[in-house]
Amino acid sequence: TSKGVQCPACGLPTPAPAEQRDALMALAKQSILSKLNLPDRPNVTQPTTRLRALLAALRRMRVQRATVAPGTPHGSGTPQGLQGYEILSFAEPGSSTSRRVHLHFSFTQELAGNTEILQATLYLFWAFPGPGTHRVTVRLLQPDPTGLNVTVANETRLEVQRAGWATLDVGRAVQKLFSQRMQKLTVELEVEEDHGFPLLAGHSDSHWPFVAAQARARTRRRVRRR
Amino acid sequence: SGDCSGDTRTCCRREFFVDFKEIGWEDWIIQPEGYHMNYCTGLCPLHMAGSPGLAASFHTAVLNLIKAGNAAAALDSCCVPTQRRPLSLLYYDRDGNIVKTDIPDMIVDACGCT
Repeated sequence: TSKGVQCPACGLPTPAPAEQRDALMALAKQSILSKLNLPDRPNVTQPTTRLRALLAALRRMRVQRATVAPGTPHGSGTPQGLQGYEILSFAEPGSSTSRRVHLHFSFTQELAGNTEILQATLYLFWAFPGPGTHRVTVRLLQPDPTGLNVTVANETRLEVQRAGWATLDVGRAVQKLFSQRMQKLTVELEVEEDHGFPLLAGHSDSHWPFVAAQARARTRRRVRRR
Repeated sequence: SGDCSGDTRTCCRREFFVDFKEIGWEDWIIQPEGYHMNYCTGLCPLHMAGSPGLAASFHTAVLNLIKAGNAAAALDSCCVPTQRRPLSLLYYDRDGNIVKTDIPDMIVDACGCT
C-alpha cells in the first residue's frame, strides 16, 4: 500500500461469506491460468485415451533417470524462483507409406514464446522387428517460416536389433523450434527394407511415441536483451 | 502469526481450498485435486509491525511495543505472506500435451505483519 493508506488485508470490511467465496474462486482460477500463460482453460477432448501412454511414459522416464544418473533427485534443475516445466508431447500420426512414417509433435504457442528448452528426448518403441538388424533413419523436419517447405534439421541412423524403447536427443531441434516461436516438430522415420514397419505395431496406447522436454521460464533480463 | 480461528482479529493465515472437481477443472488438471489458496488477513497492531514471521514471539512483540515511536507507522503495516511454497501441477495443455510445472510462491504457509 502507498504511504498513509490502510492495508486492504487489515482494514476492509469482510464481505458476505458466499460473495467472498465466489471472489476467491475467481481469483484462484485467474491466478492459475495467468501463471500458466493460458488465456482460458484448455478444452481437453480425449484425455483418458492417453492415460496408459502417460503412465508408460512416466515409468519409462523414471527408468531412464535412474540409469543415467543414479541418486540424482528429480526436477527440472531450474534456478530457484524460475518456473520450470516438464512437458510430455505425444505424437500425432501423419502421412505414412510402407517404408516411411511421419509423426507430428505440437507445443503450445504460449509455452513456445515464454520458455526456453533445457533438454528434449524423443522416445520410440520398436515392436518385434523380427530377426536381424533393421536400419531406421530418423529425420527431424522443420517447416520454414512460410510453412510451405520443410528442411531436415537433423538426421540419425539407428540399428534396431530388438524390441524395446529407444531414445534420441532432440534438444537442439526443439530449442530451435522454440526460439523461432514455432509450434510443430515433425519426425520422419524411414526403413530401408520393405519388411513392414517396426514402430507402433498394434497401435498400442502404452507404447505411443513421445517427446519429453524440460523447459524453464525466460528471465526478464533475457527478454530485454533480445 | 498463526492460523485464523473463529474470533481471531489479528493477522493470521486463513485456509481456503479450491477443489478442481467443484469448479469443473478435473478434466484438464491431472494432479493435484485442488489448490490450497490460503491467504493472510487480520489487523496488524503497532507492536506487531516490522517483525514478519516473528510476530508471534512474545519477546519480539514487547520489544517492538517499546521501540514503536510514532503511531503513523501502524497505518503502513500490512498482514502479508511471509512464507510461501510452489504449487506443483500436472495438466493437459491446449494441444493435449502433458505438462508438469511448479508455479512458485502460490501457497501461503505463514503470515506476518510488515
